Amino acid sequence: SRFALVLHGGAGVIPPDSLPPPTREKYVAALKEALLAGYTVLNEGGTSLDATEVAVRVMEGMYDALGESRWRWLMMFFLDCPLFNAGKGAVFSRDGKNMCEASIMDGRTMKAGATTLLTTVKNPISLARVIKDTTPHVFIAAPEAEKLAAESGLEIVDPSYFFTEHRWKQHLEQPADSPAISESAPVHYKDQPPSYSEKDADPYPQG
Amino acid sequence: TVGACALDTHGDLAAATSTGGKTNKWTYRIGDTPLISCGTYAENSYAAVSGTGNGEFFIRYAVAYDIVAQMKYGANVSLAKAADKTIHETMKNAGGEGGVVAVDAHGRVALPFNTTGMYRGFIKEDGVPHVAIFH
Repeated sequence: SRFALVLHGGAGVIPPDSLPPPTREKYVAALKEALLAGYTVLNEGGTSLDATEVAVRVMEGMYDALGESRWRWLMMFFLDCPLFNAGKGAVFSRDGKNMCEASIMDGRTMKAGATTLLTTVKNPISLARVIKDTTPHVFIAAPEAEKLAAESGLEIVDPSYFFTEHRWKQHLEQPADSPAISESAPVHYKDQPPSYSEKDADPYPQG
Repeated sequence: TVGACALDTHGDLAAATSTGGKTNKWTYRIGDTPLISCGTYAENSYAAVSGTGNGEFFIRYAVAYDIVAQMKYGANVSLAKAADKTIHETMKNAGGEGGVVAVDAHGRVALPFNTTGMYRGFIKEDGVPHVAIFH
């Protein structure tokens, strides 16, 4: 093929009955939008780096790269898409925080950018791209990475942006035989401590 | 976790991955997603790979690079064969759950996973999006 794009939105133990048709349709539609966003880039002669970044941004929950293209009207339905465990819709840590991470690699130059421990960067994948393109390093984390994101003009949000009710319920539903929620958790949730157990923790749908 | 791999009209490959990590992970735990060679890897002559699943196993087995290494150092190992071996043998035998999406230098795609499902899709020149969740 002259060009191709392949993507995933997470894997795991997904019981069919956990995906009623309306929910499944939302996931399918969101995946198609991500594919079409990347396709538009590739079909217009854009780079694989741009295509992958755009596709991931759609699934991270923010889409703004298509401009006035024919797909833009479709994307309006998926602004702040909370379906996937990345960006908006990210899962919670045991302390009740959303901590995002991302990476990107260019197969032509072998250059790569990676970042982690992010709480305020709306699109982590774009920060990974900035790290690849503008720093002498591959991997930058936490406050220094967030500072670089702000200086580079990437959108910075309040940590509450990443909160979704669905993920919070998953956070609370973990086994109750593990360390209590930390002092950093929202005060009104402290009477329902989430927990962690190496043995029992279901690693999905967290990817 | 979400991710994408692409081959463009210039013949260049790229891979990108983004995640919130595991539910109720330790707050400063770092997974495979930001670790090049574990959750993300691309090398023009071989393939671009993005992974999703139990990150600790993707780290221990350098999953993304393991697939490319088979193609690089093996004798005419295809992307499909390499990806299947890593996901259905190496990962599964170790108790690791997850999958990858990948594309090679010829635009051939592979989407293996050893779990009950993986949200996944691909699109090529015809512009028709193909999407699936379960086997």
